[in-house]
Amino acid sequence: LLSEGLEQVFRKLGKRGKLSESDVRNCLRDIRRVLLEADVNYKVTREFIERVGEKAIGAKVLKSLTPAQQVIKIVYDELTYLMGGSAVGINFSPAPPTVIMLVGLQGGGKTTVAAKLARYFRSKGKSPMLVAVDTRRPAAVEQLRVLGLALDVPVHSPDANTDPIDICTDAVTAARRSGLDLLILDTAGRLHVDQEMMEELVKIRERVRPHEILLVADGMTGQDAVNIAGEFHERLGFDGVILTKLDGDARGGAALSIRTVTGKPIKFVGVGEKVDALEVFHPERMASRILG
Amino acid sequence: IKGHRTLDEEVLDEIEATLLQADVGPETTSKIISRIRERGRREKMEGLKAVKKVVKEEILAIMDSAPTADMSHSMSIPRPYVIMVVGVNGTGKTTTAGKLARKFGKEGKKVLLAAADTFRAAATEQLEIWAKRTGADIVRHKSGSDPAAVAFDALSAALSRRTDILIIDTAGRLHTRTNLMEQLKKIKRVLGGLLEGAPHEALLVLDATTGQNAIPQVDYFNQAVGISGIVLSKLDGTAKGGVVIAIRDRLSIPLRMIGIGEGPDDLRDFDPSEFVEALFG
Ligand SMILES: Nc1nc2c(ncn2[C@@H]2O[C@H](COP(=O)(O)OP(=O)(O)OP(=O)(O)O)[C@@H](O)[C@H]2O)c(=O)[nH]1
Ligand SMILES: Nc1nc2c(ncn2[C@@H]2O[C@H](COP(=O)(O)OP(=O)(O)OP(=O)(O)O)[C@@H](O)[C@H]2O)c(=O)[nH]1
Ligand SMILES: [Mg+2]
Ligand SMILES: [Mg+2]
Repeated sequence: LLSEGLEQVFRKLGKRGKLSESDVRNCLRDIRRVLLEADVNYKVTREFIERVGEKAIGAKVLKSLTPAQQVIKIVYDELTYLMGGSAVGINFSPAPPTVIMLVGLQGGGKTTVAAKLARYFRSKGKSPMLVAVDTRRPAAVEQLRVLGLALDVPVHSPDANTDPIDICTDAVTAARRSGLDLLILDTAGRLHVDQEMMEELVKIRERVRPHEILLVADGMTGQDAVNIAGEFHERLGFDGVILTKLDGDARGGAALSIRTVTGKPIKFVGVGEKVDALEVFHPERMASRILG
Repeated sequence: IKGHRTLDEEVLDEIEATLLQADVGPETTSKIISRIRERGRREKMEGLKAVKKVVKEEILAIMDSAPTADMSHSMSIPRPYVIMVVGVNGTGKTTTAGKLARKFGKEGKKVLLAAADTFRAAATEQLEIWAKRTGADIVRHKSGSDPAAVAFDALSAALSRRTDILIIDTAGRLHTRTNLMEQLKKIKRVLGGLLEGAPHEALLVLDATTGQNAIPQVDYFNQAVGISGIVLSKLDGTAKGGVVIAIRDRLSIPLRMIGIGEGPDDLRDFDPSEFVEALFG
């Protein structure tokens, strides 16, 4: 971890009430394994361990904690700091309707999240409309219609026109006409490496100008989280992330991976199949979860 | 000697990075690396290429360690052959059920689909479209009804209609939801009560993008209903699905098939050597 020069300095400081290098090294070896078990990406883990190593080595020894406990505390604080520290609200437009666009891989939970967001923002005084932009998946439109019906939230679905861009622009017109101030676009799941499908999202973004693009990612995603988020970030760009299915026992290391690689905040987490199972993201809770 | 050892450590680091980034997980990765070190003491292994070859052999040994029963059947199989499709939310169960209906339909088999997901919005409608697409029949109840009742009705229908293959699509459920796992056990009991030996297959559909959580998923589902095989879906993405090596090593459940797309023909038999090559690709 340290250069030869620093090592020399270190050996001299050794027993002076500072965390010794070997204390830190041994602890970090275990922490590395914990993070990998928690699905934090390999390169993100390596970078993170180096960062923590720098903070921990030479840190003043606290009387109430063992060296290992102290390193863990530094790790926990660093994790919390890295994943937090951003405004996690949604940017509402001064000129309604505000448009939120949901994107992500197949099966991540977008359609369910769309309904959850509609319910959440309605409880905050907004008048939402759901837009079924997925014309590919069998019964996707029906799925959103059923969810909207149960919530008594209007759902704009494609008529004869199945062009995703037209569906969205028609929805904006319809929302304005009805005085609705929030549009939630539920797009089809797609692979980040599907050029054509990623291009479709770029075209929707350019024509419809959403105020907020949210990546909906499965909370049990492993190492691939960096590729998925990285590609969506580069090709399309997004403002925040919603991590789903965290009601299970997945550790959720993808949260740190995505945040590290894109710099974008996690805004909400999905914690169940029902429409009320949506929570605002708490970085300290995620940090404890990742550390197991 | 000292120079040689340093090179091997660099090579091992690179192998370790590849395996970890493929979701093989730290425990199974260190197990594989230890085996490589062991073999390195007994046999000559110089350079990355040689070590990679040995790693591939070791992984293949794990992947091939249990017999892969062939799903394209002989005449002696029970009729109907009952396949239950299970797994956590969003992994591709309904789509896989549809792909299986296509596969068996093409083999000239009479297929019946059972819409036993009575909970999720438009789950039945989704499966109905797959039935139309693949020429399979479908049994469904209204939303909110008992999934075990759907399974029972479907099996009764399959028996009376002399169906060859009955595929039961179940609702996604997190393995940590005890009540939902109990529901799955009930479906299994009901099937076995009507036809001894049913379900003949319980396929767990696992999303290739899933990390280490795949291990408890397989473990819990296996304890609940006994998993006869895994289908690894969404391998057309960039995820390597390396966690199946850890699963095979610990639970020896065979990996049967892979999903490589959203269309009806995007289902392949699992090929261990192709899989191992792709890990290092
Ligand atoms: N347990 C749990 N299940 C969830 C959560 N969010 C979504 N799901 C479930 O995950 C499955 C997939 O959800 P969908 O909303 O259909 O996912 P999607 O991203 O729209 O899928 P595609 O449109 O096919 O890409 C469904 O069974 C949902 O009920 C969550 O937070 N917890
Ligand atoms: N790219 C790709 N997508 C797939 C594959 N298998 C399924 N999907 C997609 O994944 C999404 C979820 O598929 P479903 O079949 O609804 O998954 P499920 O497990 O039945 O979901 P729930 O019933 O809600 O738990 C859909 O958009 C499918 O088209 C695959 O092999 N590759
Ligand atoms: Mg959807
Ligand atoms: Mg389904």
